[in-house]
Amino acid sequence: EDEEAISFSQYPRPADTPQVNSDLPDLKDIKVMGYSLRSWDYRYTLWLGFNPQTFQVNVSDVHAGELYMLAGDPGQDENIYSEPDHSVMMRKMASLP
Amino acid sequence: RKRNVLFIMADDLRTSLGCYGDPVVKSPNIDQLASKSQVFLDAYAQQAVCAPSRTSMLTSRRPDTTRLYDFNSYWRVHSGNYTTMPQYFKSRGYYTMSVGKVFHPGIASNHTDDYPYSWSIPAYHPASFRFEKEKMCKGEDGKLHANLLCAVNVTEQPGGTLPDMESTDEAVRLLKTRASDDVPFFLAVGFHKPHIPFRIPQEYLSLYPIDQMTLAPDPNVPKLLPPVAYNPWMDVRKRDDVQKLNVSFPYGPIPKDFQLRIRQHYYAAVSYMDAQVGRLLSALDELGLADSTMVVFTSDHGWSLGEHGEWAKYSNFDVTTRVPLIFYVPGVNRFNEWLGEFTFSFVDVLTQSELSFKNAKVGRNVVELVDVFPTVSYMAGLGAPEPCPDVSFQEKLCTEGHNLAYTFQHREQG
Repeated sequence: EDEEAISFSQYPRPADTPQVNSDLPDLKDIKVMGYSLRSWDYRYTLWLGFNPQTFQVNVSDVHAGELYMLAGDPGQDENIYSEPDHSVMMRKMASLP
Repeated sequence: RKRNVLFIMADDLRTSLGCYGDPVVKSPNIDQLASKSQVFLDAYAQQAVCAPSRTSMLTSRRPDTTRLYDFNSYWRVHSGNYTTMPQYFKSRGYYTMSVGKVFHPGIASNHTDDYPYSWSIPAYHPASFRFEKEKMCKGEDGKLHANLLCAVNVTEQPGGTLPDMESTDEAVRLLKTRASDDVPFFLAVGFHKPHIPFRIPQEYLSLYPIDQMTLAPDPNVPKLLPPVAYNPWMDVRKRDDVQKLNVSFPYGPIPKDFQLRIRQHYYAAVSYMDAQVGRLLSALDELGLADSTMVVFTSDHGWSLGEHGEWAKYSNFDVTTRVPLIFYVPGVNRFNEWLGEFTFSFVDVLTQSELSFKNAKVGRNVVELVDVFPTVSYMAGLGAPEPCPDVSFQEKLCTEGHNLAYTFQHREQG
């Protein structure tokens, strides 16, 4: 109970750019999985390579990232993923269930 | 004593509810429920699309364990023969019933809504739902179209009804059959709204005059949003009235006047669904079941209403993953109680829109829909399933969520 309360959400994509099946890709077409950590303070998302045959994600294959600090950006409009040192977030992501 | 469960699910309902602080929407019946309940303000779905989210919540396993990310497989043969929440109740002597959209219908629930594993009787689906995918919306040309915006005169609809009205009728009928039975029940009622198309009774539009509608506070696609994070809202684009707008793919935008109308219709759909919840809860009360029935209200995920230049679900933004999560547990968190008064009086939003309710207790801790199964089970007195091991494909009964019951003792004042 001392752990930081976090929710995990995820969404699959067939490609790095929007295409007609981006909303609802069939399993065989999933190439990228976006995993989000949502805490009280932030939402941190990594879009990672995904193999639909093995259901395995490749944590070293980072397609994109998002980081929103919610105190100043509750609408999640200012993606600061490329700005700060977010190695702490990376470690949290590495411990995903 | 026995504790029944009434499990109510909305479809695509974001936290646009009065009890979640939305200043526009009118949802007095859900607000009334919230005023006597534990309200979790920060609850999140595991994937913002129907089948994966519902399967995840009802099995208390994450999508990586159900291995369902689309609509095209049944978890019992695709990933593991996991016990569902209603199945767990059924195995403990409950009479379990499904009305409307609880499991995602079709392949994802074996074309049976997981009957007979999860339910004591076959799931009920409203007959009028088949018209939902047909051309039912009168256009300006006087012809019928498959529109997104589809406010209708219900008396002119086939059978003079709509799917959620039919589901409410059936749920009330089932409640009546169980009211005097000693066997406890688990009744799941899944409403179809505010899912598109916004095929709703036209009178609910009057609650939201178009000249009082506003755009989303951030209607543009953020400059630094990675393209992979963006969902192009294809289901919205495919509707006849949206196609006519000739919106650019993938980023649009939708013309502002049409954005306002989408928002108006979404809110009206919420109020219409709220009225069905009110009818159901007042029936529960009138049948003398409000003191012996736990009520859970939630949704499979949210819906973007123009935020970030997006519509529909299909993303990881809060507007699509955050959901209402409300637990009414008689004897535990029944507040504002006056002897002799009804717990859940029906509030007709069309004539009593000024009526408002205040949350008694809220929980601000971040929680998840995988927490619902262990929490409901525990609060019903059955005990929560054990936590799943790291690899759980062979485990029939376990949870990847947390039992939130302890938070019921750590409430904050609303």
